[in-house]
Amino acid sequence: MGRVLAIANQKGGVGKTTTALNLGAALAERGRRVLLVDFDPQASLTLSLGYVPDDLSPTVYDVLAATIGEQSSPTLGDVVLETPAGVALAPSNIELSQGELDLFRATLGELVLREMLERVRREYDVVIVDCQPSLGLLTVNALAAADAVLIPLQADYLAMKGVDLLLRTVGQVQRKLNRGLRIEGVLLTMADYRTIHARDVVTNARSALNGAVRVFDTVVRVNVKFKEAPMTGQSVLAYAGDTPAAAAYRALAEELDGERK
Amino acid sequence: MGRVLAIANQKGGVGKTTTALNLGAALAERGRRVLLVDFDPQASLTLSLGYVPDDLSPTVYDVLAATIGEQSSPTLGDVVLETPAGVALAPSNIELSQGELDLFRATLGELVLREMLERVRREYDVVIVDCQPSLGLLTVNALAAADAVLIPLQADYLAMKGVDLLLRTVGQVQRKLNRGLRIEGVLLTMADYRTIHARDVVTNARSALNGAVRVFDTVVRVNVKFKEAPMTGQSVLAYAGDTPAAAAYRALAEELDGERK
Ligand SMILES: Nc1ncnc2c1ncn2[C@@H]1O[C@H](COP(=O)(O)OP(=O)(O)OP(=O)(O)O)[C@@H](O)[C@H]1O
Ligand SMILES: Nc1ncnc2c1ncn2[C@@H]1O[C@H](COP(=O)(O)OP(=O)(O)OP(=O)(O)O)[C@@H](O)[C@H]1O
Ligand SMILES: [Mg+2]
Ligand SMILES: [Mg+2]
Repeated sequence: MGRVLAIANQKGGVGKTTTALNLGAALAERGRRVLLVDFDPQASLTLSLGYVPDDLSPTVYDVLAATIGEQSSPTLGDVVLETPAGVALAPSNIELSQGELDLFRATLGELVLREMLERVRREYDVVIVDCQPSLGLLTVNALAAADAVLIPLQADYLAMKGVDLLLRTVGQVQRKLNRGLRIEGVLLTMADYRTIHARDVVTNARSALNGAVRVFDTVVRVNVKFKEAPMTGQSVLAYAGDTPAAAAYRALAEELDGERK
Repeated sequence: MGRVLAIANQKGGVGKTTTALNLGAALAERGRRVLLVDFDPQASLTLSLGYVPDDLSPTVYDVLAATIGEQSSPTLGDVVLETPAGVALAPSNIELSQGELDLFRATLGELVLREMLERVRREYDVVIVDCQPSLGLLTVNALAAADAVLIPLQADYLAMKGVDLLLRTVGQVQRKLNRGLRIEGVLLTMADYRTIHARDVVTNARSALNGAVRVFDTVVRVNVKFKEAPMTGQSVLAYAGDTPAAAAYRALAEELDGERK
């Protein structure tokens, strides 16, 4: 119980937030108790669930500041929202960018999220942490707190180039901060199968990574439903439940969860 | 001469690098002397022009460190590469992430890029600075050094939400660091006109922003040529010069440049 999964990739716009939300919703649909942690000051995850980040208080930042300052409140449990998507959400807003600076000056600043999650994680089967497009201290905290990291990989050339650096960073975290961290797998995202380019990248990614890193069988294909769902504050499972978009994340949840019964 | 244009948007994967490269190439095609500055440690711009970032030395980071340390060398001119795309490139690699930390501790750390550009900018008509997906010190340096900022805006709901924060940051930089900074305009990117969603977002963006901020007439539409060109180290003008992909950035260059003859 309380398995922590970080969704990380320093490249921008590769589907981290979309994966955090829809994988979380698919796991909840399977009866898991799911907590999503928005660990990005840009708060796309919080927005996607229909909230106005700047109107929320307290948020993940307040818990982070309290933890660094050794204050007992607020805890992560105190900021959690029960969302209509069937998942719990620990929301963020732009104040979390101050959080990265606070972590910088804190003692053992890489281990603060781990401490923040310690108590609340027991109340959930899965805790999914959505990261920002950077390998800075917020992301390192997520990797240091996680049991596993899932890497969304956009099916194009430039995005592939960044994977190496991410894997090296994961290796550093494993050696110095979190021996138990494993790579859950690489999820190919935003694949436009009308183009040979995407199909080539998917094929190349599997051969380049397989052996070293698991690549999920599920490939999430480009689908406008992913762009529309955030406007309604719903996961794609609720917004367009009988489309291939929803089916993709249900299949991913099956790959992740199916082995763990 | 020596006009500095920052390409900025803290949201990931919205087309900053693609715009920096292809707008630069289109301006060069019109006879302008163009310098591209890769100010992102992930070095997508450097990669897109066919280089292996980790093999390059010295890079933008070395100039930044020298400038902070008040050393006369290397200068930005010393690291510039003449690329086959007809543009000059000041390349980066992952060492530039150390640069953000160095700027943090430096005196007047927001004004270092401005100083780095001072001499070399006179040798060019246009200097285009490609930023990372963040509003941290590297991006602030770019905004503080720029005459104008061009904002690529992906034609979807989540990306639209980030514009407000970016405009507020630009306002802060204008008041505190760079009175002359203006907004060149917003460029709608990655629009998939087969979907009503993209067309709606384009329409909404124009009405939401127009008046406050110029929105270019040019809209860059989704086209797989943009994903393929980086694999060949060419701009899309060279790789697929007679396609709508190339035409879009030529039209943008016309909008930008045409007024300035
Ligand atoms: N399979 C898909 N098809 C179409 N659009 C998608 C798909 N997956 C995600 N998107 C859209 O692409 C944009 C980027 O996705 P998302 O925000 O999930 O990426 P991210 O990696 O979290 O970005 P960032 O690095 O900025 O945090 C969003 O507008 C999202 O709705
Ligand atoms: N009009 C387009 N059509 C199709 N693909 C595009 C288009 N513009 C850019 N791309 C591709 O989308 C991906 C993201 O674009 P790009 O790297 O330019 O965004 P970015 O804002 O610089 O990302 P980051 O925030 O990570 O720096 C790249 O693989 C690029 O080749
Ligand atoms: Mg995100
Ligand atoms: Mg970029």
